[in-house]
Amino acid sequence: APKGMRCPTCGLAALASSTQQDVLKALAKQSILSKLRLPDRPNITQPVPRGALLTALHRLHAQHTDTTEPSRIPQDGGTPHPRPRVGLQEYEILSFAESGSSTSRSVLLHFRFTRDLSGSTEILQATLYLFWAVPGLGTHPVTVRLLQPGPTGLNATVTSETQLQVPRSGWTTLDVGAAVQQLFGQGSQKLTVELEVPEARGSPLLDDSSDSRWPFVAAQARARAAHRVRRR
Amino acid sequence: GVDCSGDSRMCCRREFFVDFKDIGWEDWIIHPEGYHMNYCTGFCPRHMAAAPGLAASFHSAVLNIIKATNAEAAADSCCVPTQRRPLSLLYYDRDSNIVKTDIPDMIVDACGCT
Repeated sequence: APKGMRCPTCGLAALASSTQQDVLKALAKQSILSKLRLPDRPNITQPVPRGALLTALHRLHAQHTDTTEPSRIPQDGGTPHPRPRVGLQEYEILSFAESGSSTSRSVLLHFRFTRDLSGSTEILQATLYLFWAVPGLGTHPVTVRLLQPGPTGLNATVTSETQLQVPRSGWTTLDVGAAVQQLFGQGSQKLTVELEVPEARGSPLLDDSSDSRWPFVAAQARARAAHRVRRR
Repeated sequence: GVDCSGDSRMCCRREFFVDFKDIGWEDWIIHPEGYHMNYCTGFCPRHMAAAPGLAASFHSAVLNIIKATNAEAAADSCCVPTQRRPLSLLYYDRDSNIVKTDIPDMIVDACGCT
């Protein structure tokens, strides 16, 4: 501290114990919110069921132990290359599906990503997890389309389409890194996934009552490095 | 770093834990249950004005003597964090996504005089 100035914590010692506690709690709150880039604490209106959360964390952990080093998604959507180790703040994000309109042949799932990170964060990896409920024997063809809303929020465009042959019930993963990165790059937050079966066989997913098998997207993100100018 | 004990008035680290239930944040922070914030407090006499790791250095010892004897030229020293570690959080964001992140430099592990 400059000569004659007080140190930042000097004032704290002069406060009464209860006031000291209040000041420190306020400081802790402010510190956490600012580091998470949140203007205030989020209001949770629809908490994710505990079963869905535990399943998602379990699957995410299993994926981490399978892959020693996560890969980085290149801008051109080409082959992933190893992620450089830098001291930037990193995030793992789980976005659970909100059900949209559905017919006997198709289901729409909406994934809403955090507006706090959009634009300032680089997506390193994103995986869609779907739990299939496949009745009977034999493989079942399913078309998975990734849709992004237009600038007005309407007129969604198909950004990718994948044909899957589902052999049995269970979890399937799909790389959606490029789509989510594109979404963040455009400052958008909503990814829509359409699942379509060829005939009217009913939904290929389990119904909403099976909480622990709720579809989700797991993304790894990193704060963008600030542009630095150095003078020597 | 020295942890505060009794009524010591010298620079030390005081433990401070914020329980997320106490501040009504347990609904959006899933893990951990609280934040071991800790903070630095206490006096820093001029002869202690150096990072703890430098205290053994001959040059820093000489500098400290100069500072202590030349009070007019020296700046005041403060008790500040010298070692910190990240806080891992699992929380719901404003869109009900679940986010896990490590916030760097949030937990004070050691204190020393500047």
